[in-house]
Amino acid sequence: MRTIAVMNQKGGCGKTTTIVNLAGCLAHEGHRVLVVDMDPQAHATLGLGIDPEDVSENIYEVLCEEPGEGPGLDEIVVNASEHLNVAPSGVILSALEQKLGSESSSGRTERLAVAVERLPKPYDFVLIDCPPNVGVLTFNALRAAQEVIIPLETSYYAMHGVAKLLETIALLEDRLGHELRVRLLPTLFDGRTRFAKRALTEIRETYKDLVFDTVIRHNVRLREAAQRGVTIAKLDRRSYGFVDYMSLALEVLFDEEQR
Amino acid sequence: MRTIAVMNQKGGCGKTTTIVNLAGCLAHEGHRVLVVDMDPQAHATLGLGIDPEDVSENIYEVLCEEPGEGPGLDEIVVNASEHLNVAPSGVILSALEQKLGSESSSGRTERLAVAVERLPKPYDFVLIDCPPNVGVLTFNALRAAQEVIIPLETSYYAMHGVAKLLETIALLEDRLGHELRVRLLPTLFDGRTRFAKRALTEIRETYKDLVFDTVIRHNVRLREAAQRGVTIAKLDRRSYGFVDYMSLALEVLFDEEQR
Ligand SMILES: Nc1ncnc2c1ncn2[C@@H]1O[C@H](COP(=O)(O)OP(=O)(O)OP(=O)(O)O)[C@@H](O)[C@H]1O
Ligand SMILES: Nc1ncnc2c1ncn2[C@@H]1O[C@H](COP(=O)(O)OP(=O)(O)OP(=O)(O)O)[C@@H](O)[C@H]1O
Ligand SMILES: [Mg+2]
Ligand SMILES: [Mg+2]
Repeated sequence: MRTIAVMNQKGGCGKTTTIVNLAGCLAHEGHRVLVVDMDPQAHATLGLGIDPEDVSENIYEVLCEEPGEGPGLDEIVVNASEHLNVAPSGVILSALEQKLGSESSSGRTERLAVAVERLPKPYDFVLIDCPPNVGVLTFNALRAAQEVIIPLETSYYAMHGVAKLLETIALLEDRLGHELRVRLLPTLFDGRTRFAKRALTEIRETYKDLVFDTVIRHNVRLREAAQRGVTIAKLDRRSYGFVDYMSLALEVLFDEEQR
Repeated sequence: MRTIAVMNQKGGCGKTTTIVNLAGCLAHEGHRVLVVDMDPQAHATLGLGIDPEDVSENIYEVLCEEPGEGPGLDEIVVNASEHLNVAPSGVILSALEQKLGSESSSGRTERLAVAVERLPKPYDFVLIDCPPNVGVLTFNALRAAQEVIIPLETSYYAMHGVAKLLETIALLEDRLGHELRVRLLPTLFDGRTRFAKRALTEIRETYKDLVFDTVIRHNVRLREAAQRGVTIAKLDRRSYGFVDYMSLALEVLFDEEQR
C-alpha cells in the first residue's frame, strides 16, 4: 500500500482536482483506492459525488479521539465508485485544527498515521487531500504519507512559494525520521500563452527531476466532472483531462517499479 | 476612509489579484490607498513589488503585542507607487495564528481594527488581503472592515462554499454588532466556455444584487503584472485586466455615493 499526500499552501493550484482524478484513473486501471479528505471545505468528498451534509460520521470522529476510542477509518468510509472509496470530510474538521492545535500532546500530528496503519481492508493506494495551509491537518497528512505530490500552477505567486515549501517538508522529515518522496506536478497549464511556456521551462530548469514528466493542461471537462461529482475517467475518456491524469497515474505506477 | 476586506476560504479565486489591481486602479484615479497584507504567503506584498524578506518590520510586529506596545501600522508601511502604500506581511504571520489562537483574550480578533483606527495618515481606502481559510487572521480583517468583497471563481467548488461563507459572515456581524456590506465579484471568467457562462448566470440568479455588475475576465496580462510586481494600471492600460479592474474601482466609488 502506498500513501500519497497532495499538498500546497497556495490556494487553487489543483490539489483536489488531482486527488479526485488520479484516484479515478488508478481505480479505472483496477487498483483499489481510498481517498482521505483532510480539507474542511470537503471538496474531494463533493468531487466524488458525496454530499458532506448527508454523511453521519466523517474523518473528524476518527481523529478527534485518541486512537482506538473513536471509530476506525474503515468504519466511516463511503463507496464512490468501483475500486474507489472515500473517507469524507466536513466543516467540523476545522474544529480539529483548534482542538489538536492547543493540545501539547506529541501524538496530535500522528492521529491520521495511526488510523491509516490500522486500516484492515487492503488498499493499493491511499490519497490524502489537504487544505491550502500548513497546519495540524496538513502535518497529519504528511506524517501518514511516504510520498508527496505538490501541484504547481504555472504562475508567479505559486512558483514563489515552492522553495519555502520544500524547506518546510525537509524540516518535517528530520523531525519525523522518515523519508518523504516529493515531486512537483505542473497544473492548469495553458499552452497557448508564452507566459505559461516560459514558466514551465523555469520550473523544469529549477527543480529538474523533482518534476513529473506529465503536465496537466487547462481543460474545462475537468470542471464539468467536478460539478457532476464524477472523475474524468467516468465523464470523458477522450478529453485532455483524462489523457493527462492517466499519464500521471502511469508515471506514479511506473515509479513503484523503480523503487 | 473606507476599509474593505477581500476574503474567501476557497483558494486561488483571485483575492490577491483583486487587492493589488483594485488598489492600483483607485490610486491611478488619485485616491490614497493602503493595502494591508494579512496572508503569511505575502503575495499582495510581492505583487506590489516588495520582497517580504527585505522588510525589517511587518504586520506581525504591529499585531503580536497589545495595542500601543508594538509599532503602529504607519510605522511599518512601505511605499509601492504613487498614492499606494503597503503594510507588508511575511511567513512569521502564521505564528500569530497560533499565538492569538490560544489566547483567550477577547481582544485577539480586534488587534487589526484598533491598529487601523490609530492610523494618523489619512487614507481614502484600506484594502485587506486574507489567507485562504477562516481563522484568527481573517477574523481580524473582518472586524477591521465595513465592507467585504468575496471573489468567486465560476466553478463548482467555489460556488458550493459561498452560501456557508455568507452564513459565517452573518454570524460574525451579530457578534461584532456592526454591519458588513458584502458583495460577490465573479473572477477568472472564461467567456469562451458554455460552462463559465452557465455558472455566471447561476451566480446572478442566486445572489442577485449581492453581485457586482463587473466581471473579471481571465487575462494573462494580470499574471504578467504579478510577476513584475506592478499593478495592471501600470503594466497595460489597454488590457482586459485593466478595463475590468477599473470598472470595479468605479463601481466601488459610485457605491459610496449611494450610501
Ligand atoms: N487542469 C484544470 N483545468 C481546468 N480547471 C481546473 C484544472 N485543475 C483545477 N481546475 C479548476 O480550478 C479550480 C481550482 O482547483 P482545485 O479546487 O482542485 O484546487 P485546490 O488546490 O484543491 O484549491 P484549494 O486550495 O481551495 O483546496 C477549481 O475550480 C477546478 O475545477
Ligand atoms: N483574471 C485573471 N486572469 C488570469 N489569471 C488570474 C486572474 N486572477 C487571478 N489569476 C491568477 O490565478 C492565480 C490565483 O490568483 P490569486 O493568487 O490572486 O488568488 P488568491 O485567492 O489570492 O489565492 P490564495 O488562496 O492562495 O490566496 C494566480 O496565479 C493569479 O495570477
Ligand atoms: Mg482543494
Ligand atoms: Mg492570495
